[in-house]
Amino acid sequence: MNAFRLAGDMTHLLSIILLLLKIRATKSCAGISLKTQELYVIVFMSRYLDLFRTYYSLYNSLMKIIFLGTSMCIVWYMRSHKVVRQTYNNDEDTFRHFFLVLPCFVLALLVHRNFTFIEILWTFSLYLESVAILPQLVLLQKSSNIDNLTGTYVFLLGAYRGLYLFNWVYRFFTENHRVRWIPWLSGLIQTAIYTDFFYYYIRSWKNREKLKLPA
Amino acid sequence: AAEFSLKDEL
Repeated sequence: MNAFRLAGDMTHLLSIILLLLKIRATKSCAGISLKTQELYVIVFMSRYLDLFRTYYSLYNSLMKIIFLGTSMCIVWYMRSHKVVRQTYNNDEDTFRHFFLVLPCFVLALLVHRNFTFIEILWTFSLYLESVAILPQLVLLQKSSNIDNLTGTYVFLLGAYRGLYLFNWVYRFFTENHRVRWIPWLSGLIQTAIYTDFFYYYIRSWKNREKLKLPA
Repeated sequence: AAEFSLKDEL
């Protein structure tokens, strides 16, 4: 464990907690893409399969349970909670997210490190996570006013994988100089997809104005 | 030794 990775995990945890608090406090999920939340549940389920097989550390197992639990809880709130589900804007959240799941799965079948069940699903989860934010970004472009909590949520979610990139550089130089293109490139693409959002988010924060993404 | 992978990460 290194500072970059811990900072990355804490940023990721904070983003999810922030979203959960926003939904619970305001009893609203306006501006949040259910599609992205569902994609993240698929990412965590396909990545944390080894949760009960391989024990790395208490921290690792605990965080996996927290990520799985909170992401499913968010989807439950948006789909089934009697008040929150009314605030979900179905006809704005239009991204066909299953057009992301299938290609990522096929790509994982073609490009992977070992052809084993766990490895294929782990690789699939990396590919899927790199594009999972797209429905949310598309929804933000349509939103006239993005509330601060939602903007901060997306910012932290984007920042966590950026910190992981530093973590991989650090591990490369301090551990064993092994190249791992699949997680590295997936993480790079994932972070690159946020650059547009990062630019407008930081500019709105500097100019003290409302966050607005160009349509 | 177990082959190095980044699976010990989240």
